[in-house]
Amino acid sequence: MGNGNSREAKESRRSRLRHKLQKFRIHRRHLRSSRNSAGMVIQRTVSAEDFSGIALLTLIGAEMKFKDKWLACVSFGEQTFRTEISDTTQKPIWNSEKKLLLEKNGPSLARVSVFETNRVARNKIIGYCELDIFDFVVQEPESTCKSFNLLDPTSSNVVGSIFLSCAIEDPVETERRFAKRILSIVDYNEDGQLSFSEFSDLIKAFGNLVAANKKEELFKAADLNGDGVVTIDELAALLALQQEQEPIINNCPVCGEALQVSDKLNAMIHMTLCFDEGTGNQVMTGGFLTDRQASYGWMFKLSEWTHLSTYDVGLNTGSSASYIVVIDRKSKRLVEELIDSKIVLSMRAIYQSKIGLRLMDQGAKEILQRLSEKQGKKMSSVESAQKIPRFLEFFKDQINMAEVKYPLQHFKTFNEFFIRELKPGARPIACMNRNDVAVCAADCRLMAFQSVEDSTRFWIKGKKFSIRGLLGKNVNPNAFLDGSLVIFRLAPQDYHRFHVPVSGVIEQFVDVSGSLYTVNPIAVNSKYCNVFTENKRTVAIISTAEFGKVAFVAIGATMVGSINFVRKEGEHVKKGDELGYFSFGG
Amino acid sequence: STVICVFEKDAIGIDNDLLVNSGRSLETLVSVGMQLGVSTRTFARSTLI
Repeated sequence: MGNGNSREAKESRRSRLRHKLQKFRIHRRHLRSSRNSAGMVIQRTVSAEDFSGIALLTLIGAEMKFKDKWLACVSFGEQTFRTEISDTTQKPIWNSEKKLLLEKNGPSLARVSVFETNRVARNKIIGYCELDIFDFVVQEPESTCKSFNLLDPTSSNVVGSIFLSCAIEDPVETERRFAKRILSIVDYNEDGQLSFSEFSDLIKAFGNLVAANKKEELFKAADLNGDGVVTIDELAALLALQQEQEPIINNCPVCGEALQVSDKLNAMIHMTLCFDEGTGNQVMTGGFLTDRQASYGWMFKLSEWTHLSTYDVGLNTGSSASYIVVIDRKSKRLVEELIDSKIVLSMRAIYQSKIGLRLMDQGAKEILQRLSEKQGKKMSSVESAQKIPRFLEFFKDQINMAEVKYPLQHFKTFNEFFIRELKPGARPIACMNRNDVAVCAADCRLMAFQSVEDSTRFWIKGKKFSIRGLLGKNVNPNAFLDGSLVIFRLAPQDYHRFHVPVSGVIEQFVDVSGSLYTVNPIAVNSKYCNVFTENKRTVAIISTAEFGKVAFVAIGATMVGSINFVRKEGEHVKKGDELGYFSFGG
Repeated sequence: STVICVFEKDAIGIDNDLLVNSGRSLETLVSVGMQLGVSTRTFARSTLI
């Protein structure tokens, strides 16, 4: 076992590890000095106490005393992560990895627990061990597999053994990868080069006004041949150099947390882990995500709905805010809708990059599903009603309570308020007596195209988009091929009930299972992302005398994945009738 | 969340202002019940179900 050593021995091992990391830093200094084309020698003092690093812990497998299905959990500091469940066996194999942050004065003791899981004993703890990660990496610097006894938590008898490996990631390598990774986020066309505008977006996201004012200067310094573009490698080198001289990253572009500019290595490690969290990049994911973790993870950022439950992820963040511009049909004016630039950057990172979407493996999709389900439960609790006044204050210019059917005290949960009804007549229906006039189905931001070809030319960039894909395999698409397309996108503040756009008969409802990606324009405009054909949705076919068949597709999204219809198959519906609503949930 | 309505080919003449905005990749803020478009042909209901 890794515990039970004397304090002196532990301190000695830590000193050795610090020494090892210091060697990395000296190497890095030399590396930078030698590649500094300006001939400037960088002097950086590194204290041996200034310890920080990333440890890669792998839960390889275990040997237990009886056959069952097994899972293992690692608790480290405030975080807990779990493996997948093994097959029924006495020797489960997980090979699950997790990166852990080791920092000065931070946690070092990890507790690994093994649970049996079956119908009778769901997730019953059978054994555990504790190990000091610092000790482990000093004793086994090359990440060899090591066995630890598993103790019964009630009797301390040995009930099996677990096999683990752990290694410290080279900080030089971590930094190099990080620089390339963060810069590749804004390389929207993925040509390996950054234009000035791509670079500017990144600097803006760093939340450093001084750097933002110097971005031309920074860009010029990297663009050695003056052709207006620089390679990612050149910019990575420049960024590293600038960080040494004058830090330009004040805030983590992922979670927005203010970084300690004096502690560059820790800042970089923080951002590296922040990027990894929730992307599915790591085999072992947080099955027991805390709210704090979830709110710091990528997945939670991948929705414009995030701020509904975390107002601290504000949209009114001054220089870091971005806008989606829409045109108000009634006033014929352009309206800027605020969206947090961190969310924009996160969405771009995932949805508009091939690499980002590759990271969105099955595990990440499950996290989205779980987060949405969790959010559904939270927003249906009585406590959630407390959020309503702040929500109203936040959107005070966009929600008119005078047109809401019931007074505020009527709503016992946030979800009830979210699916609020409007007073009769609050939404006049155009040409009510003419069924040859179709009307808008929702309070929304609308895009309309006379043909599918136009829709893909101007808006839907997912390579796999098709009417056949949108309707799913259980709806005959023939009537709709080459048809017209109208997209109604609902924003968090909108009235969330949808209405019938045409009068007719509901022929059928067909549920199509799928993911819960965001339906934000950033995702819709991504060639790598196919939200309309991959998200969970319900298709209603309405037969009409005036328009033929109309396919009404209600598509769920991150956080708001619950699709509810209030009409049934075979019912006659009149345009403007309420047809259903979206609510929080999975 | 999003709703997409798909109409049969040439079944609807969508209002021009909506098409113009969309052709500029610009979303239009609308409310329930606002006019969307007008039918361009008449279908015999008997052929539908």
